[in-house]
Amino acid sequence: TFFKGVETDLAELCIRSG
Amino acid sequence: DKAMLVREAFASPYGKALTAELGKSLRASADPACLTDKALTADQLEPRGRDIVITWGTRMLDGAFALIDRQTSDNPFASAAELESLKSSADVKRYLAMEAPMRQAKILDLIFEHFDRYNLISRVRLGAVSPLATGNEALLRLNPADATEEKLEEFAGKSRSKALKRFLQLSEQAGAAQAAS
Repeated sequence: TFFKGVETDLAELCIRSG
Repeated sequence: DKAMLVREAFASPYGKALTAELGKSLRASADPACLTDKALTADQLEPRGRDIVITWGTRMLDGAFALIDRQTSDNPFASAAELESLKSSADVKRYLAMEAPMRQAKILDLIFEHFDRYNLISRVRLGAVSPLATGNEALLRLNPADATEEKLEEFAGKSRSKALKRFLQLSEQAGAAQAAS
């Protein structure tokens, strides 16, 4: 869980999650 | 300084190869309509993605080492001072310099394995980067760890330095003590 929240930064690069 | 360790690891040849792989994944996974909306170009993805992984990877190492440091301060290694003083020996310095690519590769593998695993579990739609996860043999071959280990064994085997022998002995004990704690 060291990367928990990285999806927010990746979303800035248009990487989708979910 | 973990931030410097991570930056140096990413600047190494294997770090650059992993960064290129991250760039490929980002370009393949980014939503084109979103890129247009944000006025982002495909070639901006790799350097920006690299910065993100460096920031988060540094945070990960800081967190992991804080845990280890706490445990080793509870159970200090008896010969820690001797081990530290041996690092000023020229032979030990040479050994540690030769070892750098292996240390960097371990840091990089650790960061990308955790990054990939988190993305998989959290359903982040980004292709994996770590060559072990993807079975990318070309990238796996760029990992200098095995070749470095062979060189180190050869160097240590030929060396007559008492300082180096003692350093290796104590390093092994320190590693075992750390693993145990």
